[in-house]
Amino acid sequence: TVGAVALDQHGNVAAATSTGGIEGKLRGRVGDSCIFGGGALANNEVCAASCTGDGEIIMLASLAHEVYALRKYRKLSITKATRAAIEMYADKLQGDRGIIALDPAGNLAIDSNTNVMRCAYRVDEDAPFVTVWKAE
Amino acid sequence: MGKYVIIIHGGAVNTDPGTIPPEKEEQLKKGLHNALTAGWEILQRGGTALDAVEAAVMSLEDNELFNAGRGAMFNLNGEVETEASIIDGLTLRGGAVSGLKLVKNPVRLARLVMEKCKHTFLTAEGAQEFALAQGLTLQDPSYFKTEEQRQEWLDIIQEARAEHANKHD
Repeated sequence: TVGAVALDQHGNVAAATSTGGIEGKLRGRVGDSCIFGGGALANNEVCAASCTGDGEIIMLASLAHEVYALRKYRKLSITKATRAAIEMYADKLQGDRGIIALDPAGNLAIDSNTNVMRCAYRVDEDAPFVTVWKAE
Repeated sequence: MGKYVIIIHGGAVNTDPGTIPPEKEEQLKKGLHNALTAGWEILQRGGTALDAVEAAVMSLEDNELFNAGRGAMFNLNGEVETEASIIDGLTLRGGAVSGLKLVKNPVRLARLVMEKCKHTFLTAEGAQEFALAQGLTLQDPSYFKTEEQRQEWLDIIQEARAEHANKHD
């Protein structure tokens, strides 16, 4: 799965997610990447998020929407909201989860419960950051 | 003009570090960097977040190292079926597509659904008919299939057959 979130110079955010799903899936299986609130969500007032990992649990946990809800209603920072969404229902909904997210102020979060989180970001004219491993 | 930021991902997984040798890690980083730059350049010029996320995701869809577009996983029947969505935080409009077998860039189709379709989510043949009507690039199914994914699929098929066989005397 791949995805992106962005904040532009006009203060608008957007999110996109795209995937080929999981190897050996049944024909017709739908994953989270095309589900609003599951694999992606964006709202100028709150945040933008794109998810990756096990689609079935991301859909059941409404993962992108959890980041949104934790920001909007519990007023958590984007970093804490993303971490809480990664951990939410982890006992019942077990599987890989990764999230990239940012708020309208440009604060960003990258988190996962995996050792691999292929990701990159760039803020303004600062140097880009690129990694394959979560721990880097 | 305010701050601009782009973040991209190319998948999260738990795996043995030995399955990603240094040369593959470098290729993955290069692919991520290219996609990041495709989106960042749009933002830097004053373009929209919507255009930036679309450009970044299209870059990753075109790179066979990532599981989207070309290089996507096989289903049990040995076919590729892709899906995507895009959302505009300004207008709260969105577009989504699934069950695609021929569309080169699913995220581009999702954007067109958002902007030019009275519906929000199109699937399978209907989505592909809409793609054709919008003049999107379609590809032969072979375009999406890579040798690495084919081999993984073969391993799964053979494992499933072996498991099934073990259930019988």
